[in-house]
Amino acid sequence: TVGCVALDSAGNLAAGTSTGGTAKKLPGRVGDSPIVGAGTFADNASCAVSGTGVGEEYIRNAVAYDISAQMLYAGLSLESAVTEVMTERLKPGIGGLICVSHDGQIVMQHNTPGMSCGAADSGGRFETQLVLDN
Amino acid sequence: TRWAIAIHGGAGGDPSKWNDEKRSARREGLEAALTIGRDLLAGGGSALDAVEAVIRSMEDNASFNAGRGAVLTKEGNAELDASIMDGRTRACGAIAGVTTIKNPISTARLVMTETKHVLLAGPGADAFAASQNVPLVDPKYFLSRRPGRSNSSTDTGQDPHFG
Repeated sequence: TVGCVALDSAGNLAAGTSTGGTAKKLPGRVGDSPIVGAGTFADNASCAVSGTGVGEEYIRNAVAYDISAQMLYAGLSLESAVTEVMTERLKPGIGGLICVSHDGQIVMQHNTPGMSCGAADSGGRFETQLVLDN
Repeated sequence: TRWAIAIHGGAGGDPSKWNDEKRSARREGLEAALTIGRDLLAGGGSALDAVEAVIRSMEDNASFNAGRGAVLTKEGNAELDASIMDGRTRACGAIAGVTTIKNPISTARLVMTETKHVLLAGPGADAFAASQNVPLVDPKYFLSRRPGRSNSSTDTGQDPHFG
């Protein structure tokens, strides 16, 4: 799976996810990537989210939307919302998330052995990682 | 922060078990994709355009499990999914189980902008893509033989990709 979340200089957020699914999957199996609210979500009022992992768990937990909802309804920060989902809601080894908030905060977390990821911003940040140190 | 961008190339595998060639290919792919997104946003481009361009780059790179190089089903085919969402309006578009669309993310965006629907699946999604004149490919295109590819038999046996 690959994904991208972005905040532009006009203050707009967007998210996208694309995948081939799981290796040797049952033909016809659909994971979370095309399910808006599970693997992908964006709302200018909160954040943009893209996930990667065991898609069925992202669907069951409405992961991407849930992070946005925790920010809007519970007033959590993006980092707190992501941490709650990744450590409390999803079991270890399920996957990872990349997110950017409406104010440009980037949060990337995973509970798998690895997640290839990268981040950049207008402050000069530009980094890629094969193993993210959560 | 005026603009910001984050990307991922998938989770699940343990990079410590990858050989140098695979690690290098994956890192180069990430850097290339992130550079595209950074340059677009720094030039005043939209978040939506950046997301589409970045993901197209990774779909074209056989190091990732999307587009060319995607993992295969039990029957040995690539069935691809993609979605995109615009935070301004919460408009969104998605496709699932497609087999001939070179860049699924761009067709997902067309579902968002050119239809009243959110999700098109299977042959109907492939047919929609054809009606929009997007690049289509023989399904064999996705069966990359490039070293470090995602859909190699080695990867599927020892280093499972998640959806």
